[in-house]
Amino acid sequence: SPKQSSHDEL
Amino acid sequence: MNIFRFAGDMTHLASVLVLLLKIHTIKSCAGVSLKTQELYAIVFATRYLDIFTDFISLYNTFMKLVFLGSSFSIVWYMRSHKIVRRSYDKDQDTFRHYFLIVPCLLLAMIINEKFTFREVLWTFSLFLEAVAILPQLVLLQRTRNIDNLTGQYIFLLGAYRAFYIFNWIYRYFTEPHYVHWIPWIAGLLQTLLYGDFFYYYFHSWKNNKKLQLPA
Repeated sequence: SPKQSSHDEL
Repeated sequence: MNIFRFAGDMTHLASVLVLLLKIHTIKSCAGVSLKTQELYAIVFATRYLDIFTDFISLYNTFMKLVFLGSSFSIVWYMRSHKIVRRSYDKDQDTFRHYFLIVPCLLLAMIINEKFTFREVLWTFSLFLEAVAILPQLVLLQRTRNIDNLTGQYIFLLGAYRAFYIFNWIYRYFTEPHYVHWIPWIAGLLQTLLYGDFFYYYFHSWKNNKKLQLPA
Protein backbone atom coordinates (compact mmCIF):
# COMPACT_ATOMS: atom_id res chain seq x y z
CA SER A 1 0.00 0.00 0.00
CA PRO A 2 1.39 3.45 -0.78
CA LYS A 3 3.05 4.81 2.35
CA GLN A 4 0.72 7.24 4.05
CA SER A 5 2.12 10.58 2.96
CA SER A 6 2.08 12.08 6.45
CA HIS A 7 4.24 9.23 7.76
CA ASP A 8 7.06 9.87 5.34
CA GLU A 9 8.24 12.72 7.54
CA LEU A 10 10.51 12.48 10.54
CA MET B 1 11.36 16.25 0.02
CA ASN B 2 11.42 20.04 -0.11
CA ILE B 3 13.84 22.68 1.07
CA PHE B 4 11.71 23.57 4.11
CA ARG B 5 11.56 20.00 5.32
CA PHE B 6 15.26 19.44 4.68
CA ALA B 7 16.11 22.66 6.53
CA GLY B 8 13.84 21.53 9.35
CA ASP B 9 15.48 18.12 9.61
CA MET B 10 18.96 19.65 9.55
CA THR B 11 17.99 22.19 12.24
CA HIS B 12 16.49 19.42 14.33
CA LEU B 13 19.65 17.34 13.86
CA ALA B 14 21.75 20.35 14.87
CA SER B 15 19.71 20.86 18.05
CA VAL B 16 20.28 17.33 19.34
CA LEU B 17 23.93 17.28 18.26
CA VAL B 18 24.59 20.67 19.92
CA LEU B 19 23.18 19.31 23.16
CA LEU B 20 24.92 15.92 22.95
CA LEU B 21 28.21 17.60 22.10
CA LYS B 22 27.89 20.07 24.98
CA ILE B 23 27.20 17.31 27.49
CA HIS B 24 29.94 15.08 26.09
CA THR B 25 32.55 17.83 25.87
CA ILE B 26 32.15 19.72 29.13
CA LYS B 27 30.82 16.64 30.97
CA SER B 28 28.04 18.77 32.39
CA CYS B 29 24.29 19.00 31.87
CA ALA B 30 23.70 22.10 33.98
CA GLY B 31 20.56 23.90 32.85
CA VAL B 32 19.27 20.93 30.85
CA SER B 33 15.98 19.33 31.82
CA LEU B 34 16.21 15.53 32.01
CA LYS B 35 12.41 15.40 31.90
CA THR B 36 12.35 17.06 28.47
CA GLN B 37 15.04 14.69 27.24
CA GLU B 38 13.09 11.68 28.49
CA LEU B 39 9.97 12.97 26.78
CA TYR B 40 11.89 13.36 23.53
CA ALA B 41 13.19 9.80 23.81
CA ILE B 42 9.58 8.63 24.20
CA VAL B 43 8.53 10.83 21.24
CA PHE B 44 11.09 9.21 18.94
CA ALA B 45 10.47 5.69 20.27
CA THR B 46 6.72 5.95 19.64
CA ARG B 47 7.04 7.75 16.31
CA TYR B 48 9.60 5.48 14.68
CA LEU B 49 7.94 2.13 15.41
CA ASP B 50 7.86 1.56 11.66
CA ILE B 51 11.61 1.96 11.27
CA PHE B 52 12.13 -1.75 10.55
CA THR B 53 8.85 -2.49 8.84
CA ASP B 54 8.39 0.37 6.37
CA PHE B 55 11.42 1.44 4.39
CA ILE B 56 10.90 4.93 2.96
CA SER B 57 14.44 5.99 2.08
CA LEU B 58 18.00 5.67 3.33
CA TYR B 59 17.81 9.27 4.48
CA ASN B 60 14.64 8.60 6.47
CA THR B 61 15.99 5.47 8.14
CA PHE B 62 19.39 7.04 8.83
CA MET B 63 17.86 10.15 10.43
CA LYS B 64 15.52 8.03 12.56
CA LEU B 65 18.48 6.07 13.90
CA VAL B 66 20.36 9.30 14.62
CA PHE B 67 17.45 10.84 16.49
CA LEU B 68 16.80 7.66 18.48
CA GLY B 69 20.49 7.22 19.26
CA SER B 70 21.13 10.83 20.26
CA SER B 71 18.02 11.23 22.44
CA PHE B 72 18.66 7.99 24.33
CA SER B 73 22.36 8.86 24.65
CA ILE B 74 21.51 12.21 26.22
CA VAL B 75 19.16 10.51 28.69
CA TRP B 76 21.85 7.91 29.47
CA TYR B 77 24.48 10.62 30.03
CA MET B 78 22.22 12.57 32.38
CA ARG B 79 21.04 9.54 34.36
CA SER B 80 24.03 7.22 34.41
CA HIS B 81 27.28 8.94 33.48
CA LYS B 82 29.22 9.23 36.75
CA ILE B 83 30.42 12.81 36.09
CA VAL B 84 27.57 14.30 34.07
CA ARG B 85 24.84 13.11 36.43
CA ARG B 86 26.36 15.16 39.26
CA SER B 87 25.56 18.39 37.41
CA TYR B 88 21.93 17.47 36.92
CA ASP B 89 19.75 19.75 39.04
CA LYS B 90 17.00 17.32 40.01
CA ASP B 91 15.61 19.63 42.71
CA GLN B 92 14.77 22.25 40.10
CA ASP B 93 13.73 19.91 37.30
CA THR B 94 10.50 18.94 38.99
CA PHE B 95 7.94 19.21 36.19
CA ARG B 96 5.64 16.19 36.57
CA HIS B 97 6.02 15.07 32.98
CA TYR B 98 3.72 12.11 33.49
CA PHE B 99 0.95 14.72 33.59
CA LEU B 100 1.82 15.33 29.96
CA ILE B 101 2.07 11.71 28.87
CA VAL B 102 -1.34 10.51 30.04
CA PRO B 103 -3.41 13.33 28.50
CA CYS B 104 -1.50 13.03 25.22
CA LEU B 105 -2.15 9.28 25.17
CA LEU B 106 -5.85 9.74 25.91
CA LEU B 107 -6.14 12.47 23.30
CA ALA B 108 -4.39 10.24 20.74
CA MET B 109 -6.93 7.50 21.48
CA ILE B 110 -9.69 9.94 20.60
CA ILE B 111 -8.18 12.03 17.82
CA ASN B 112 -6.30 10.00 15.23
CA GLU B 113 -6.37 9.16 11.56
CA LYS B 114 -6.82 5.44 12.13
CA PHE B 115 -7.44 3.58 15.37
CA THR B 116 -4.53 1.15 15.16
CA PHE B 117 -1.74 0.56 17.68
CA ARG B 118 0.91 2.21 15.50
CA GLU B 119 -1.26 5.09 14.35
CA VAL B 120 -2.39 5.94 17.90
CA LEU B 121 1.24 5.88 19.13
CA TRP B 122 2.32 7.96 16.15
CA THR B 123 -0.37 10.54 16.99
CA PHE B 124 0.62 10.36 20.67
CA SER B 125 4.21 11.15 19.69
CA LEU B 126 3.05 14.28 17.84
CA PHE B 127 1.05 15.58 20.79
CA LEU B 128 3.83 14.74 23.22
CA GLU B 129 6.43 16.47 21.07
CA ALA B 130 4.32 19.61 21.11
CA VAL B 131 4.58 19.85 24.91
CA ALA B 132 7.91 18.09 25.52
CA ILE B 133 9.80 21.38 25.85
CA LEU B 134 7.69 22.51 28.84
CA PRO B 135 9.89 21.02 31.58
CA GLN B 136 12.90 22.70 29.97
CA LEU B 137 11.18 26.09 29.80
CA VAL B 138 10.01 25.75 33.42
CA LEU B 139 13.58 24.88 34.45
CA LEU B 140 14.85 27.98 32.66
CA GLN B 141 12.28 30.16 34.45
CA ARG B 142 13.41 28.67 37.76
CA THR B 143 17.13 29.02 37.17
CA ARG B 144 16.43 32.43 35.60
CA ASN B 145 19.48 32.18 33.44
CA ILE B 146 20.35 30.24 30.38
CA ASP B 147 23.78 29.42 29.12
CA ASN B 148 24.26 29.89 25.42
CA LEU B 149 24.27 26.25 24.42
CA THR B 150 20.92 25.49 26.08
CA GLY B 151 19.54 28.64 24.48
CA GLN B 152 20.81 27.51 21.08
CA TYR B 153 19.31 24.09 21.70
CA ILE B 154 15.84 25.51 22.35
CA PHE B 155 16.16 28.03 19.54
CA LEU B 156 17.07 25.31 17.02
CA LEU B 157 14.22 23.10 18.25
CA GLY B 158 11.74 25.90 17.73
CA ALA B 159 13.19 26.76 14.32
CA TYR B 160 12.94 23.13 13.17
CA ARG B 161 9.20 23.03 13.86
CA ALA B 162 8.72 26.43 12.21
CA PHE B 163 10.44 25.09 9.07
CA TYR B 164 8.10 22.09 9.18
CA ILE B 165 5.11 24.40 9.10
CA PHE B 166 6.43 25.94 5.89
CA ASN B 167 6.97 22.38 4.63
CA TRP B 168 3.30 21.50 5.34
CA ILE B 169 2.12 24.66 3.59
CA TYR B 170 4.33 23.83 0.60
CA ARG B 171 3.08 20.23 0.45
CA TYR B 172 -0.53 21.34 0.82
CA PHE B 173 -0.19 23.46 -2.31
CA THR B 174 1.94 21.08 -4.33
CA GLU B 175 0.53 17.67 -3.46
CA PRO B 176 -3.14 17.00 -4.12
CA HIS B 177 -5.02 15.55 -1.15
CA TYR B 178 -2.13 16.21 1.20
CA VAL B 179 -4.16 17.19 4.25
CA HIS B 180 -3.14 16.10 7.74
CA TRP B 181 -4.68 18.28 10.40
CA ILE B 182 -3.22 16.40 13.35
CA PRO B 183 0.49 17.07 12.71
CA TRP B 184 -0.37 20.56 11.50
CA ILE B 185 -2.21 21.59 14.64
CA ALA B 186 0.25 19.85 16.98
CA GLY B 187 3.17 21.45 15.11
CA LEU B 188 1.58 24.90 15.18
CA LEU B 189 0.90 24.66 18.92
CA GLN B 190 4.47 23.53 19.48
CA THR B 191 5.87 26.49 17.55
CA LEU B 192 3.63 28.95 19.38
CA LEU B 193 4.83 27.51 22.68
CA TYR B 194 8.35 28.55 21.69
CA GLY B 195 7.04 31.97 20.71
CA ASP B 196 7.63 33.76 24.00
CA PHE B 197 11.00 32.11 24.41
CA PHE B 198 12.03 33.37 20.97
CA TYR B 199 10.92 36.87 21.96
CA TYR B 200 13.22 36.93 25.01
CA TYR B 201 16.02 35.07 23.20
CA PHE B 202 16.00 37.58 20.36
CA HIS B 203 15.95 40.60 22.66
CA SER B 204 18.79 39.25 24.81
CA TRP B 205 20.77 38.51 21.66
CA LYS B 206 20.02 41.98 20.25
CA ASN B 207 20.95 43.77 23.47
CA ASN B 208 23.85 41.36 23.82
CA LYS B 209 23.09 40.62 27.43
CA LYS B 210 22.46 37.42 29.33
CA LEU B 211 18.99 36.06 28.69
CA GLN B 212 16.71 36.93 31.61
CA LEU B 213 13.38 35.16 31.38
CA PRO B 214 10.56 36.82 33.30
CA ALA B 215 9.78 35.10 36.59
